Amino acid sequence: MVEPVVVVHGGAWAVPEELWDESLQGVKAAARRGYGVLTAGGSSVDAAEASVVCLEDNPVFDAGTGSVLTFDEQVEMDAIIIDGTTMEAGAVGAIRNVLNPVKVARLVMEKTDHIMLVGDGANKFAAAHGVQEVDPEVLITSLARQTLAKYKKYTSTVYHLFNKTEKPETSGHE
Amino acid sequence: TVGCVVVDREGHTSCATSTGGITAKMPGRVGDTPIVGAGGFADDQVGAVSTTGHGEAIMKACLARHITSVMGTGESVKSSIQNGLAHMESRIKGFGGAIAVSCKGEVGTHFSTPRMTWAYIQAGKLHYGIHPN
Repeated sequence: MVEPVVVVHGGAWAVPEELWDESLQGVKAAARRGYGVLTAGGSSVDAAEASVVCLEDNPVFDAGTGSVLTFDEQVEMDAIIIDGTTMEAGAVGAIRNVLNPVKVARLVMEKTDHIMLVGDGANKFAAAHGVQEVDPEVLITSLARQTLAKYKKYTSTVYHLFNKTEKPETSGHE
Repeated sequence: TVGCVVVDREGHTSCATSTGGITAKMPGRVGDTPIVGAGGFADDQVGAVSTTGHGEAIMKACLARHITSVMGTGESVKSSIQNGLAHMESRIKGFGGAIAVSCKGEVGTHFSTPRMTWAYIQAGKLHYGIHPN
């Protein structure tokens, strides 16, 4: 027998000091949510989904509500879920207007023969399986708008939010 | 980006990762998160991983699969994550972080970015952090 564990993260980046406390409270709540599902008899997949839904619903994190914005001020989200027992996987890419992309990823895993659906196809699939679309504004926070205003260039975002060494000559992309 | 890895009492593992991407990304750009072996990986024979950071770098490094491959050699979970992140930094100049759990319940977290928020519960006890070390 194994001692059950639920581990969560809220993203690796240059988290500013004003978000430290909220971010820590958020990951602690998400770990508790998943652990509660696990100890109540839920599967490891149930627990992983529950923790990530908790994080997606927390606007302090870049996922679900609170997602950052594309260059044209839209929200496009990606998610994946994998069952290590069967190695079945489900994923969505560039999905819009849903609260919990990880739930759609799980539907892809369980209801299709595919691994990933993207864009309009992912949204149509979600709608066909009863996932309610939300107004795009529901997902957008003032912080996301402020951050986009500050970083209007992808390479600047990468440098300022992830790097800790000298500025790279080129990212090779975008 | 957010993520979760789990192992249950029977050693069954799972991972999940979700993201809004990166600010000012090109519309239609998809990063590492939904890619098996990059944004996440789970195999009951080894364990589960969820990654976060610069998506293009993580995809090039196949970071989640890299970490589980090292875990499979018997390295500790934390050392395996450090190995994967060091490889990504040295080869691609990319930065990020990861959480992982082995099928035996060993936990690891590590990051090469300035910070990463993480938390885990094992045996009913909550652990958490945000700063390096």
